Amino acid sequence: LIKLKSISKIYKMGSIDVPALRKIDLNIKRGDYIAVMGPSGSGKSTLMNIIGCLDVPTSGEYFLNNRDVSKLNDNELANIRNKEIGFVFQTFNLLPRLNAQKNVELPLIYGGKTKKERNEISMDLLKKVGIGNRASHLPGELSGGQRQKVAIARALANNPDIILADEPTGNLDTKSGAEIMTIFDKLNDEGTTILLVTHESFIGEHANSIIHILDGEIEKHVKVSK
Amino acid sequence: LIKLKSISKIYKMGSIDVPALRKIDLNIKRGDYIAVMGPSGSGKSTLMNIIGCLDVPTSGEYFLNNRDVSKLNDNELANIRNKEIGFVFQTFNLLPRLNAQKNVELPLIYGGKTKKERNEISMDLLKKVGIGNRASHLPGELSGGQRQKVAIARALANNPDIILADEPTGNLDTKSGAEIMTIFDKLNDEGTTILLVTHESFIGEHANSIIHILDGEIEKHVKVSK
Ligand SMILES: Nc1ncnc2c1ncn2[C@@H]1O[C@H](COP(=O)(O)OP(=O)(O)OP(=O)(O)O)[C@@H](O)[C@H]1O
Ligand SMILES: Nc1ncnc2c1ncn2[C@@H]1O[C@H](COP(=O)(O)OP(=O)(O)OP(=O)(O)O)[C@@H](O)[C@H]1O
Ligand SMILES: [Mg+2]
Ligand SMILES: [Mg+2]
Repeated sequence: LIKLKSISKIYKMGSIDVPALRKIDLNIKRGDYIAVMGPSGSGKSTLMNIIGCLDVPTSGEYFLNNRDVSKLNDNELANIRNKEIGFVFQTFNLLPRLNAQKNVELPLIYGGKTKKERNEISMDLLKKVGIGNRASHLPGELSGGQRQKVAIARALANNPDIILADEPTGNLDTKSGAEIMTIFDKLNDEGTTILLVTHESFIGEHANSIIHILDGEIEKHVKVSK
Repeated sequence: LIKLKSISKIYKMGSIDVPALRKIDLNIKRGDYIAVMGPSGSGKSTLMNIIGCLDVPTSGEYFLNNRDVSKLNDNELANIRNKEIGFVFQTFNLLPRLNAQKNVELPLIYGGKTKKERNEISMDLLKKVGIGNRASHLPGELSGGQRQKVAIARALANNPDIILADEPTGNLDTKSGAEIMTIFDKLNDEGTTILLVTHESFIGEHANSIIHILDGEIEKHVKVSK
């Protein structure tokens, strides 16, 4: 499903090069459930952004469903970002002038859903992540964990084949974190491919395997014993 | 040092009232080291913002060093926010057009330090939190955890009497989180009063006691057995 060949990402800052990813090789099969762990600054978000078609590598190749992503046009990329991949951002990235429900509805507009469908789907998702009673709050009127839940609901809106979640429980209390992981576990049982970045091993152990990243490289890829 | 009497915070949203804090009574002595824990949306950040003089309660009284905070003028409040209290925000709140070092220097300008002093103090702090090599990066050129470290360094800049840290390790890998807690533990040994919000019990257990918040109220305040 996802094939990365010798993917590198180098940020150029004046005369200095910051190598965020170095020749990453990675194969992810449909239905995989993989956790990505590693120190701050090791390249996890950069890797997720490239897989999610939100950023381009400096070198190397990325095949999604056997299509060379670097050869796709803007419409095809937008379609992937909005319908095939659900992305939970580390910094949530909600639109500040839309309330929680409208933020969740955004991908549904792209997905061609009717107004009635968008209303139902978004409310269902907000209730599912436990904030049905915050639907009309703006992001600035929500707690950190509530914003994270809106970001998660939005990622699930179009029932995507692939979920990329960058530290989805970082701002959640233990109980909320467990509820979100139950949602992800169930989606994976139903066939959704899931990549999730986390700093917490007990969250990572919900996955079937864990990729450890260090200084822009994959250090090891270990199965989770269940 | 900090005395809250029947502090309430009610957000008015049209015809609906959202009670974020309900009649909170709290006494914090100089040198206390207290963790604040509770579910998402329970009122932790709201409580921290009131204590940090960043927000005003709807009712109740707040005495800081025996001064009624509601009677202080803008200059006195700015002085408290910039010199007496160091605040680590849950969402970091860095200035996007200043690099890491300049963000850390900001409180030092208010503190009347010379240019040379600001340069030395900010670089020391960035190295102390482990990102000396990211001093010239803008926030947008930093990882989530690196931004959090800049926010922590900035809170320490003026060597404040009180540190209010709202989930300071939420985006940090385990090792970085432990390094930050070592810094906080040492500051408390040296007399700094510390309030820190966390979702992780093993982080909370660095403190001397833990306040559990539920639905805007203090449910219990328990000593940490060491
Ligand atoms: N400006 C606002 N208008 C309306 N309601 C608000 C506003 N700000 C916060 N709230 C509500 O107040 C409650 C408390 O928010 P607060 O940010 O203090 O929670 P928290 O305990 O810090 O949560 P978290 O652990 O998720 O960060 C939440 O239910 C939130 O929806
Ligand atoms: N635009 C940029 N310009 C320069 N360097 C950058 C830029 N964006 C990221 N970096 C650097 O690339 C490295 C990898 O960043 P990345 O955000 O992928 O880390 P991460 O593993 O997600 O960390 P965290 O766990 O803290 O979120 C970091 O050292 C960061 O400073
Ligand atoms: Mg990251
Ligand atoms: Mg909060």
